[in-house]
Amino acid sequence: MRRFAVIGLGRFGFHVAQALHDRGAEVVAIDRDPKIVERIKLSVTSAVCTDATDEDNLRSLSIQDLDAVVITIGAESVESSILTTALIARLKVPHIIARATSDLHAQILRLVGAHEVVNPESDLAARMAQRIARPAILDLIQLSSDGYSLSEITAPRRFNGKTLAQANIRKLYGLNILGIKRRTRRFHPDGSEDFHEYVDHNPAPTDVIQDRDILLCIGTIEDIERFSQLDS
Amino acid sequence: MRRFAVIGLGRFGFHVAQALHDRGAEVVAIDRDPKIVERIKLSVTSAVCTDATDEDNLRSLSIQDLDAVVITIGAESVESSILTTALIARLKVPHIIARATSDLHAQILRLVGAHEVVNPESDLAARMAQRIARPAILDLIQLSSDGYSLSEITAPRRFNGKTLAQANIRKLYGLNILGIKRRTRRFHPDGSEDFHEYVDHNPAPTDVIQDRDILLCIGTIEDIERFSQLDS
Ligand SMILES: Nc1ncnc2c1ncn2[C@@H]1O[C@H](COP(=O)(O)OP(=O)(O)OP(=O)(O)O)[C@@H](O)[C@H]1O
Ligand SMILES: Nc1ncnc2c1ncn2[C@@H]1O[C@H](COP(=O)(O)OP(=O)(O)OP(=O)(O)O)[C@@H](O)[C@H]1O
Repeated sequence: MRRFAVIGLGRFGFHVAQALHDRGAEVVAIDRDPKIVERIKLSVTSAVCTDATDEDNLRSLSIQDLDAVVITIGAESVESSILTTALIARLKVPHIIARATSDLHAQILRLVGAHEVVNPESDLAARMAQRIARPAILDLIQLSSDGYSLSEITAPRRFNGKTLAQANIRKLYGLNILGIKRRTRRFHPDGSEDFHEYVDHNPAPTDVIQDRDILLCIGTIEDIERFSQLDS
Repeated sequence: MRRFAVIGLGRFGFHVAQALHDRGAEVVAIDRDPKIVERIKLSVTSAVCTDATDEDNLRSLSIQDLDAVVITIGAESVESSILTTALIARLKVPHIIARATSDLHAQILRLVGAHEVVNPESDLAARMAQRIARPAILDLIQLSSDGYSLSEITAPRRFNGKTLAQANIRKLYGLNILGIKRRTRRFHPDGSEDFHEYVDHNPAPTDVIQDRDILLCIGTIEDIERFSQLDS
């Protein structure tokens, strides 16, 4: 069982502590506000009310024995966030994740010892903008630093009724099709109907692409963007 | 070119407006605080200072002609968020995305007409917890409602030196291997060195799995979790 501390229980930290606990991890939740500590008590392994910028407080909690610490102190206490991260780094915790509220804050957190920095608002904003600015790209995760990404793309209409072999997407557009996601209408004995989503993650060259199929493909971001705009 | 409005320019909304503009979309950024409108002016198509809960103000901005509206008003003005979403829904905008700060808030936004609801703090907390509670699973996106997911998993040590055919992962563990991600050390003429990450997204059965390879695989969440814990 992995053991974590989550320090700073604002909206983000509170969710992180609960989500880790729900996945079977041991979680110590820390905040300096007694009302918040009281509220989280039932959803974590243990909750402690203390000021995390005091080194003696952290040592008394044996923070150095944990697998990872997540520092989620936010915009109203940037000073506490930086001081706490520097103290935790001194205790040689193997994995330190800190939350930043600006690029400068992120840079300072890395300098004082954070191994990983996240920014909930800007991370989600970038993912959302990527998705809605190009509606055909339903999701995209970047796989490597040279731009290889996996994405779900609504099949351009020109391929409806064609087999994967006829569409020849790898040769013509540089994308490797890994799967096809399809929604089919299901009729129930009681007369009602709903949609069922299934993924064929081993499509054959003879499989036919249907209207509104979603293609799961790997390629460079440029090839993915070009392919997703074939309908425009 | 897709045309958007982003209403409520706190930390999240500000990032959304900038990220959409950076991807080539036309963006109208709206807030009732003149100082914030002044700050965003240079990074969007146009910025307007107005109260979004007044229907005449929205009509005078021709909101009904846009492709999508993102309402990112947050925790300090839940009332404005709900009223604005209801008004935008009345204008029949094709795609309405609203930001919620709690489950109840999210439920109400859907009832008054939001097509999509996001919660930056809890969405990122869930993704992070999924990743750090099970360190072998580096990233995971759910592909369909029956639990099929794509994930990046550090290859369990028992497979080092084996070919994909020998490892027989599909038959023994139910996972389809789509690619292998590998970091190799690169030496430069000037004597320095760095790591290069590349993805082989068409691995052959005779390819050998090396230490610290990352396997890109598709399967059910249960099969992914079981496979990722083989080293534990
Ligand atoms: N020195 C400290 N020790 C312990 N907890 C702290 C310390 N400083 C701040 N906190 C706690 O961190 C939490 C989050 O910090 P803050 O209020 O600055 O962020 P926020 O931007 O409002 O967070 P969110 O966006 O997640 O709601 C608060 O609950 C606060 O009590
Ligand atoms: N009726 C309204 N019309 C236009 N803008 C509004 C209205 N009500 C609130 N806003 C703006 O919405 C923005 C974000 O709202 P709020 O401050 O409630 O959220 P927040 O939780 O602090 O946001 P974040 O976490 O994104 O920083 C503020 O800049 C505020 O001026």
